[in-house]
Amino acid sequence: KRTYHFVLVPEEMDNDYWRLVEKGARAAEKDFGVTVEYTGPEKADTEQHIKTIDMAIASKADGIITQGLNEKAFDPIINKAMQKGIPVVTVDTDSPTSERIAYVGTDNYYAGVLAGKALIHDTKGKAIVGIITGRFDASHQRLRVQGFRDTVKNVPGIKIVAIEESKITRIGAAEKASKILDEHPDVTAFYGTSALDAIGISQVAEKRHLTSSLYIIGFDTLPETLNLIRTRKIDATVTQQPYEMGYKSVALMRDIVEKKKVPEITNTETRVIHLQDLL
Amino acid sequence: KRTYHFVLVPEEMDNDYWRLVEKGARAAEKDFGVTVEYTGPEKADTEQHIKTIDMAIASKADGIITQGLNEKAFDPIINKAMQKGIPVVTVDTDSPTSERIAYVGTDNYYAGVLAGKALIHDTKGKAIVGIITGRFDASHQRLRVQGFRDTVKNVPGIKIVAIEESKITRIGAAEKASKILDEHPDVTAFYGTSALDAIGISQVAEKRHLTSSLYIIGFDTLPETLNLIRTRKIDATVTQQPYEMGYKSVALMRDIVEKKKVPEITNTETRVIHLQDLL
Amino acid sequence: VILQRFFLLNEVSQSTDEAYKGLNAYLIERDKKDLERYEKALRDLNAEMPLLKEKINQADLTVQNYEHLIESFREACSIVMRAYQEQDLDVYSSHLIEAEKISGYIQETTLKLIQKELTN
Amino acid sequence: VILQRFFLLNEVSQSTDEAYKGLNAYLIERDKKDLERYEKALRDLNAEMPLLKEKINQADLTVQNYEHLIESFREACSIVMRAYQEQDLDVYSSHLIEAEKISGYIQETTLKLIQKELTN
Ligand SMILES: O[C@@H]1[C@@H](O)[C@H](O)OC[C@H]1O
Ligand SMILES: O[C@@H]1[C@@H](O)[C@H](O)OC[C@H]1O
Repeated sequence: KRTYHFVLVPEEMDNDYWRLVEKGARAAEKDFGVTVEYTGPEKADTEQHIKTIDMAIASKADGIITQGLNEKAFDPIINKAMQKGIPVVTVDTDSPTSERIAYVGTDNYYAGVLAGKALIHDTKGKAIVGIITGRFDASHQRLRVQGFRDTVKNVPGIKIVAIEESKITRIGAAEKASKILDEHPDVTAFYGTSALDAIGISQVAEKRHLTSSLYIIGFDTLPETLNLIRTRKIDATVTQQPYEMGYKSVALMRDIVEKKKVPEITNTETRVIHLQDLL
Repeated sequence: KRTYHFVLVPEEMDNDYWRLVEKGARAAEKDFGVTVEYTGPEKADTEQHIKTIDMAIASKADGIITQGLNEKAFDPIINKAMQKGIPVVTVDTDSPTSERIAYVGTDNYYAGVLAGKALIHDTKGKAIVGIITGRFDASHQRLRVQGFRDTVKNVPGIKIVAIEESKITRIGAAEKASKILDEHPDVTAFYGTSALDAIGISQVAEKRHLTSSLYIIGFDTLPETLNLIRTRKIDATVTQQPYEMGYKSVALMRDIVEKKKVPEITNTETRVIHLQDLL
Repeated sequence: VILQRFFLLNEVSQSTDEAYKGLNAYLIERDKKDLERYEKALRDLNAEMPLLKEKINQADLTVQNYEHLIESFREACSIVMRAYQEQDLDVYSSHLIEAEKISGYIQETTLKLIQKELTN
Repeated sequence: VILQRFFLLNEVSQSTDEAYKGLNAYLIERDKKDLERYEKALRDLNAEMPLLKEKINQADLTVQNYEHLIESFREACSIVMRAYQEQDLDVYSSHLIEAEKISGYIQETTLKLIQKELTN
């Protein structure tokens, strides 16, 4: 019996968050006796990402697990794989309008709602907010912003005055946070929607001596982010379960190739944590 | 004394038209004792084209001769070369808003005017026209369409009912000509604005037995195109001088690196030819 | 021995490239000469594939992918030829682009395989 | 002999890649370990370059381009380091992207050089 060959396509190969997804996938690789090929763009890039999926199709992979980035660009290539008989599972970000069989990851709209609720609570309903998002063209980022917007819009004391894109890098987040503070010196809070944004924002806050006065809520629980919460340089973060996403997506894919029924949506846990959760 | 190293970037490496430009450049290479590196996209592709220019800059070329495709994409990379002290000459298509030093090629707006005048004359001012253009994002193609439009707009009997993009391939031209005929069965004339368009259009005309009734005017004088004029499958073509463009752009670049003054615009000859010009 | 592998890998990638170019030229020019180029390149690929299995470490996922890429390339080419004979312009044009893309992936993977051999 | 050239070319491309990754990591983490990685990779490049001139046919334009690419890469890295020390975020971020792009061009050209050797 041949070993199944699954291809896992991250947003970016060396991104700390996606290396956690890979770790979970590797654990499932051992547990289920499958082969997981982890390959994708060196730097986040939609065209490279689509090309990686296309190469996986031409390499006749048994299954493709990919971040689903946005409908327009991804639905055609996901549907091409499905039409060629290669099952697709989306991970971390869904492509719900495509023919993909299942999604494993955070409910990104709900995560945005949680971030909004935390900010309202922590600022006592009064804040001028700047948003740093990973990519404008990524549907999970848009959902996290939308969930946040819908939650804070009913609170008159909270205004969102700017939104910029970090391209999921620290330097990008720092540059755009600087830009927002230059253009809106009255900003009192920042919301970062991808794994490195809060880190970049906190670097700028520190440089401008705003650490104690600026409220920062970010995403994910990379070691650096947890350190910044412990040292009170950021206030909160929305957790995700990248390791579990990696593990479950491989487990699910194995069930699919074995012709077993699988749930269409598997949401992994997400919640907001503050300093007191780390003590 | 080191031999100058110039990089010539065509729209597409194996395109028959650009191989003529290369031929002219090779002749100048011998005459002036310079080295011309002919490199570019395998298939017309703006991103690949810009990357080729960027690699030429990083390779410290002594001069870059490139097709200038459209302002938005090309001006930044042309200006980057100029700022690094590498002179840029545009060939075949100009990027007039960039810092390029000179342009060698057809006056593309004027060429479109000539095509319009020829069509008015040959159809006696009465035609329903479909246009096949190489690329919507190419400024020389837009100029050829604009010159044509401005010329025929004063003639009430001439209507332009459709314009489609061939991506400068025969198959693309044939597919789009089919599409136009399916959607506008009343079309009586076609205008093709890049070197393979008339050839593709004539293939479709032949298939549908419209050769004698459909008026076709194209661009360039590739052997196949001249044959189609001789066998009355197309009616006319607008000539360009690709060999001369290749030769003169290298000669000009050599003058530039020798710090000599050069004219900013060098227009090569363009005119319309019919069957009687080939007899 | 390692050098032999490189020459073989390079030949496979050249044969694929030649097959694509021959097919593409044949469709455009309809010259029998290009059809022969295409068919000869496919025969060369046929001869090289078993050598590849022998010479390159079988267990490697990259090699398995490489063989599948070549299979996918051949499938795309034969769909193009069939659609061309049936004069089905849409099918053959889209599969010609597919064949061309896969030929590009094979070139890329060839170089990756060579680089892997040099780095291990 | 040809194999030695491949190993050398591959080493040059690996040293460039390592220099970029070390520099990039140093700027983010500010860990001395990454600065040493970067500086060691540059020293390796320095040692490999004269060998390259010797081993690879000098007259080839591709080799001249290759040497210039490595020069351009080193220039971009030193601009990044200077801008980083002067805390000039804009300059260093744009030159970091430039260094990364040129590192990619060097990888590509390395494989092209190897392929050229295999085909001639
Ligand atoms: O998609 C990932 C996102 O979920 C995480 O929050 O930040 C990093 C991204 O790559
Ligand atoms: O730019 C070229 C154009 O001038 C010619 O007409 O058609 C081919 C194109 O590549």
